[in-house]
Amino acid sequence: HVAEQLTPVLPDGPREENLQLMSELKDSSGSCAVDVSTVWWEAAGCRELRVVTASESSVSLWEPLTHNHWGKVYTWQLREIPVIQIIPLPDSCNLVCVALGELEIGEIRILLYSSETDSFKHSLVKTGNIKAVVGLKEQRLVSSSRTLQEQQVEMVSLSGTGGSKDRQTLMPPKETVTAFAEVEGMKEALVGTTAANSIVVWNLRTGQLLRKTHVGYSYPASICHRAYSDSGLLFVVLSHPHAEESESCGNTAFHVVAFNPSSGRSRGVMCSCLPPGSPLLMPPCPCRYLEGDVWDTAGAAVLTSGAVVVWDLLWGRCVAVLPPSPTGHWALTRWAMAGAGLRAGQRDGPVRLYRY
Amino acid sequence: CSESDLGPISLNWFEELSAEAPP
Repeated sequence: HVAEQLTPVLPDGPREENLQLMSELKDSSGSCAVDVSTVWWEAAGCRELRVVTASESSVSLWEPLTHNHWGKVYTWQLREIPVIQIIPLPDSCNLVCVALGELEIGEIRILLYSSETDSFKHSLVKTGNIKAVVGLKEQRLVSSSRTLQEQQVEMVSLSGTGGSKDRQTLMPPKETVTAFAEVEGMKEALVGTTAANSIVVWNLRTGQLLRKTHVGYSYPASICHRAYSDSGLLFVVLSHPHAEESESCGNTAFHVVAFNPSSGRSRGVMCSCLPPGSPLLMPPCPCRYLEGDVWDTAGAAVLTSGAVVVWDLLWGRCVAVLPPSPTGHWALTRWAMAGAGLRAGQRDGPVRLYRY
Repeated sequence: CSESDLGPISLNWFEELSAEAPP
């Protein structure tokens, strides 16, 4: 019913062919997916992109077989603390990073294959009351953790064997950091957002906090996903999972904000919103952004209606929709590395791989 | 965005802010 209404309501953007279903991961264990990701994996001299799926108690590695079929290679069992999310490490190989905890992240572990012992294993990287974490290029992991007295922001460089080679403390802002985003085009810069709705920028080499700027209340409860450096400006992609619908922007999933680090001034340049009157906004109302992911200039989000919507963030244009399927609502969506498409999962159902 | 909106833009902002910020 929803699918039938999409085409006339969203006439200028989303077309079915923008997302092409390639395959479905059939998990015989019946466990509910909490996250999906991709990882470079090298075995027998062959380096390929593999899929990683996580349930609350296990993480599975899938390899491509013939005819768009995927087979499970190995499952790490993590029964003591629930898995919350997979943390992508953009250019690492044979390493999977996961966050575990109850309501908040309590520990971060690396899952890997050890050729020395010819076995799969996992090792602890960090524990604490972890508020935000991001994986960066060159096997670096940045996290913020909080005690009653203070906040710690730390970058860990991971070794190929899952240990930590080096730890660098970054200067924390006063407010709690809610998210980090790597800066495309600047290896040593890192962007973050705070609970008080500020954007912060660090120098990862020195640990200095270079700038903190409040982005205003037009964009409440901002979470940064990605940043791009261009012509002396940072273009930061934000989402607002806890925001109410605003009169100025309607039902917004993503904002692109231009931020001038030199002056500390910022300005919104593009909104990616749901078109008013979309059936995606119909009951269960109010339909809002739940969670999302950004790759290159494409943003994908799961809405409370159970649909996945994809936007071209540069134009603020909705370009593809996956309506809730008869078997259930979409619960998570992630871009694969290297432009390998979109992954979408249902809470009690399969994970599907789409070409975009 | 015009320069008047966002203030003076510097292509070397990262180096300049790193030189000014507390270590």
